[in-house]
Amino acid sequence: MRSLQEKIINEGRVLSSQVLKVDSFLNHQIDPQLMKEIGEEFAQLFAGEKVTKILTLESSGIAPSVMAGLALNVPVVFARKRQSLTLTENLLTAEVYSFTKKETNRIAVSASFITGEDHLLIIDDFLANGQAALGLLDIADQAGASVAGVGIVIEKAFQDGARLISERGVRVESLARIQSLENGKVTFAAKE
Amino acid sequence: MRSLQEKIINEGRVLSSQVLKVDSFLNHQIDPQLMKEIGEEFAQLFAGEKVTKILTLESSGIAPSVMAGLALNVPVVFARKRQSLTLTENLLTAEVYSFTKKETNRIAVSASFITGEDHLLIIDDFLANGQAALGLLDIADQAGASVAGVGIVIEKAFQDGARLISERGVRVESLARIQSLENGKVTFAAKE
Ligand SMILES: Nc1nc2c(ncn2[C@@H]2O[C@H](COP(=O)(O)OP(=O)(O)O)[C@@H](OP(=O)(O)OP(=O)(O)O)[C@H]2O)c(=O)[nH]1
Ligand SMILES: Nc1nc2c(ncn2[C@@H]2O[C@H](COP(=O)(O)OP(=O)(O)O)[C@@H](OP(=O)(O)OP(=O)(O)O)[C@H]2O)c(=O)[nH]1
Repeated sequence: MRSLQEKIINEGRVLSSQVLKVDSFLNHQIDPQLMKEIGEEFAQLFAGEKVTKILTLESSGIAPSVMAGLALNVPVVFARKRQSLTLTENLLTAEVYSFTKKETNRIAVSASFITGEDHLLIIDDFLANGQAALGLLDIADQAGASVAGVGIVIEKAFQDGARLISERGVRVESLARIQSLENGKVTFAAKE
Repeated sequence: MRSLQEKIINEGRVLSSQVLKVDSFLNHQIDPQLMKEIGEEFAQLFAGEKVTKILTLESSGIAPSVMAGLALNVPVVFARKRQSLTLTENLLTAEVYSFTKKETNRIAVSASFITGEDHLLIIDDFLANGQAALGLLDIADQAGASVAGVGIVIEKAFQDGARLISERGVRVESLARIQSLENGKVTFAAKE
């Protein structure tokens, strides 16, 4: 997605060969107009799919997902990583391992909102090692829901996430694919 | 706001005399079309204000804020309650006390995104004791930013938050105001 790539080049900061900082438009400050374009792009990519609901993860997944939900006219459910005042019963959970923190975290979704009738579009901001996305796919399985695919804003193609998801037979659509963050520079993967 | 009140009556669940559960459209599952209407309502209420940016708090504040940001054509910044991979430098923080958990939590915003040039609209999903909103006002002060007001989706008018904010001379606009949750029933405050 052109405007997203330009935003990454102009505003992204390469923190290391592993991490790109995009706090100015995606992870801390949000550009609503860009989110709307991102939502519409996901809606177009998955237009043929009869998606019934979007599933994402708090917090950075929420803005792109809500815009995609607006474009597809479907509800959005965000999995929680920590306890909430009202998310207490009927939970579907998955364990998500963090390579950086070397610890496992539990994510949770209410079974009231994802059922076997659903055909889900899973959306997240970054795809790196893929553990969060795999956790959401696990939750979809527990609910008996089918999955139209996984929509990602920024994929780090030099990490394993996309491969792990594709190997499960799930379609992955990334709006920007980064081949390398070496030497402080963003290199996008060649268009397929 | 009419459609919001109807949604609360039809889908809200009164958990106690203190807590209303609206997980089906605001706090876990999100209704994007309703969020868009909410965003447009905030934009109209604060149209005269020359708002430069919206400030909110993860996670439930994000969806209403992003839609308001779209309607006002301004960026949205969400304060974080917990550490994040890239939110590490130049932080403005505030302590937020939780009456329920009886503990204090630190919220953080990067000073890169809120400055003395900003005229902020603060938005959140619920207004109860007001500690989170007061924390965001504290951060606005530290940055030297002026505040157009606080926009709230659901205010529990029987708690002190609105009064505490108004006493600071800050305008509060709540799209739904609940006078009581006694006896399992939602009673809205009379229109002023
Ligand atoms: N900015 C940035 N973030 C990255 C990058 N690679 C991974 N992340 C994010 O880092 C966060 C932490 O990942 P971990 O769960 O610790 O996983 P990992 O070490 O196995 O990658 C996740 O944020 P999250 O769950 O999305 O958190 P939140 O922002 O929603 O709160 C993930 O999306 C990157 O290159 N740049
Ligand atoms: N559903 C619901 N939530 C309420 C109600 N009253 C307060 N809350 C929410 O409860 C959460 C916890 O509040 P605390 O920080 O423990 O504060 P408190 O005990 O002093 O009220 C906050 O969620 P938060 O910060 O918004 O969390 P998140 O949803 O953004 O993760 C607040 O918005 C209510 O009647 N119904």
